[in-house]
Amino acid sequence: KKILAKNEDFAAVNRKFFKKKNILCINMISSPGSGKTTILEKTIGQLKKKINIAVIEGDLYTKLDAERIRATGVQAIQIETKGACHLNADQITNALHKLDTDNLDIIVIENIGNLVCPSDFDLGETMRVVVLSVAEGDDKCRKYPQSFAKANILLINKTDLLPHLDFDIKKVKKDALKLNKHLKIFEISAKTAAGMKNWFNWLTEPRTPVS
Amino acid sequence: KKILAKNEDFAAVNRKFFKKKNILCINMISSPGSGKTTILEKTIGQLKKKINIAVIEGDLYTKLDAERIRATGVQAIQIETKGACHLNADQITNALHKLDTDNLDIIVIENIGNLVCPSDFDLGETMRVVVLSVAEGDDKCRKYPQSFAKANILLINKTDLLPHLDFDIKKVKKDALKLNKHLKIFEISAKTAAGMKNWFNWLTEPRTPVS
Ligand SMILES: Nc1nc2c(ncn2[C@@H]2O[C@H](COP(=O)(O)OP(=O)(O)OP(=O)(O)O)[C@@H](O)[C@H]2O)c(=O)[nH]1
Ligand SMILES: Nc1nc2c(ncn2[C@@H]2O[C@H](COP(=O)(O)OP(=O)(O)OP(=O)(O)O)[C@@H](O)[C@H]2O)c(=O)[nH]1
Ligand SMILES: [Mg+2]
Ligand SMILES: [Mg+2]
Ligand SMILES: [Zn+2]
Ligand SMILES: [Zn+2]
Repeated sequence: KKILAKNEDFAAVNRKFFKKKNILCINMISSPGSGKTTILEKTIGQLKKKINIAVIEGDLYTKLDAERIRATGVQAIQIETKGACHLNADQITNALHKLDTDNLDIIVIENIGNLVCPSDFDLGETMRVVVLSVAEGDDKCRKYPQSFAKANILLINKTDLLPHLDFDIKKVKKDALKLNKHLKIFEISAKTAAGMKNWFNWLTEPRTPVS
Repeated sequence: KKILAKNEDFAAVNRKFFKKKNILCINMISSPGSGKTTILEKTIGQLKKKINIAVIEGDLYTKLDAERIRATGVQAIQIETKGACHLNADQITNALHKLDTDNLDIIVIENIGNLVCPSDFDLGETMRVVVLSVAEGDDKCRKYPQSFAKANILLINKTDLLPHLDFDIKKVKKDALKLNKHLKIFEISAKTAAGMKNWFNWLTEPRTPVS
């Protein structure tokens, strides 16, 4: 319990910072390779003229994802955990010092690709987005419920692959809403841009400062 | 360090048991939804007349995977971790007591869908198989090296989806062999059975009892 208490303290510091600066902070969680970075590349490409976005990338090793984000023209900080399976709030506190946070509208934290541990660690975020790729199968809400139960948004990604898979999207949406009736669900393809408009609209809608 | 020491003790007990019974024990690791259970369904379907296989399933919640395996006609034990992100060796020791292990040739442990933690915990297995689905992207060996570095076999699965993805299979094989030059790599599709023959042959080849 001692570790979580310390994590809570840093999460509270981060949350206060986001509130003071009126920044929407999103903690993005998924299995490895669900499409988090691709979704961010396409989202930033589409919205960077409208809103100021920065990204904090979390991975075990490499700076590959931060480099992909920087290539879109926005700020990206890479955290390398050297093997740890989730991000902690103190790592976010440190990363925030490395960003120019003036005039930022949104900070996205792309968490470690892991559908288990990251959902147990509060980073001080305003919202949680969980990404599920249709290639992973339609039983994941049942088998890995905690990531879906604790999310605000579910992005069902790679819908362009549906014709080649047995993926029952109705069942997934039903399972997800059973776990979390306030979950907002978008069906998207980061590759073809299908469904992305709704996701873009949600991101840019006027937001009353988070209480 | 204390937890790992205890885990090592159970792993040693398991390993001794497998050696005594001349059972090949495979620890199967991947991201969620890479196709572990599907590969096992097809493998058992093909080989169950030749070799006796049993499966120990590990998941956070549900008995879904063990039910799928039992439907093939072989023994399956389901471990539900209730949230923990990897299997421990003592869970395997307990599961072994629930199996009829006489005349078994192979026991497969399908580990929790997680490309990070499971590779740190020795279960007493003889071999480790890591599964990578082409839908996850071709940077995973670089970003999640420990699972690939500690494996004996890499199954690159869902090759039927290659026409719809940017997945550089040569790069992945090069990255994987850089981490682990003894890694044996099979390119398969559990859906179409492409490449599965080589994997079946490896499983059924005569094996000198493990030293
Ligand atoms: N067909 C298809 N492929 C996609 C889509 N989105 C992403 N991909 C592919 O999926 C693979 C993984 O995408 P990434 O964006 O790197 O996934 P990620 O979630 O950021 O991966 P990690 O950071 O390692 O957890 C890449 O090969 C992408 O090209 C999509 O909508 N459709
Ligand atoms: N196209 C295609 N789909 C596949 C293949 N193998 C598995 N799938 C699909 O991938 C999804 C996940 O397969 P599973 O076998 O349940 O994956 P898993 O690794 O056991 O998943 P967890 O136990 O949750 O980690 C299912 O929808 C399968 O039908 C394949 O070779 N090609
Ligand atoms: Mg990424
Ligand atoms: Mg499975
Ligand atoms: Zn963890
Ligand atoms: Zn773990």
